[in-house]
Amino acid sequence: KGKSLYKIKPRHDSGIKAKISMKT
Amino acid sequence: ADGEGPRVPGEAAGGSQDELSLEEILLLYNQPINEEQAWAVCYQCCGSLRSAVTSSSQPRRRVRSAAQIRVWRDGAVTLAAPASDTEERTPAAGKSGYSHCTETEVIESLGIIIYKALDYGLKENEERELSPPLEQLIDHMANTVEADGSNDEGYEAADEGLEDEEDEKKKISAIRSYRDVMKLCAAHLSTESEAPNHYQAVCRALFAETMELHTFLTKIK
Repeated sequence: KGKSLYKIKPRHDSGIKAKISMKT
Repeated sequence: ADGEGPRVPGEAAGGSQDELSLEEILLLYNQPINEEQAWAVCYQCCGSLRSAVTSSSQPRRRVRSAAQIRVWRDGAVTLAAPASDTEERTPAAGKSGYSHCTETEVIESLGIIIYKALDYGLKENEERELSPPLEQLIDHMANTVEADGSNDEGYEAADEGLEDEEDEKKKISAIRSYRDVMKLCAAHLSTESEAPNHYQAVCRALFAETMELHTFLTKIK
């Protein structure tokens, strides 16, 4: 209940995490 | 309001516990939100922002933290003023000041905060694998200001994906309003017309389950 199931991969420079980080 | 245990940290003194911030939810679970919750919070928050645009002269403000996103008992999601909004009231606020904030800037900031809620607890060198539709939604939300419609080719040129992916991009290449975000969130469902009820139910459950967990943890303590 309420659990988040997700896969984790290495961060990529072109990935969304990098793009979001550049904005913040 | 629930009659048992201390209130969730951060709740204003007095009054009933009818709302939780996204930050409180993240802290309590100590894990990120799931994808369905992300779609739901996006949809519900844009719904309330859209209503605010038409029903009041409330100034637009960027979302600066998950603490501003309030999930209500009934499944509504609203955007609260920052706890300390002095920063936004300074004359130097300029582009980021809420009095000059555009709808696309609010959407951009919302996309960033939703992504951070999905990314909560992950290390800097780790990246969560999101479903393509949600990643594209957030990507476009967070880049709305830069994209500004005419830069859509940039995304398509950068991603030489499958044809159906191209179609998906075309569908979401023009997020300019809260309504656009809501339409995309609705399109995520097999029956778009169920979006209002479905996403409200998801947020209502998010609130209820978080309160249940809080009560449980309080009893354990």
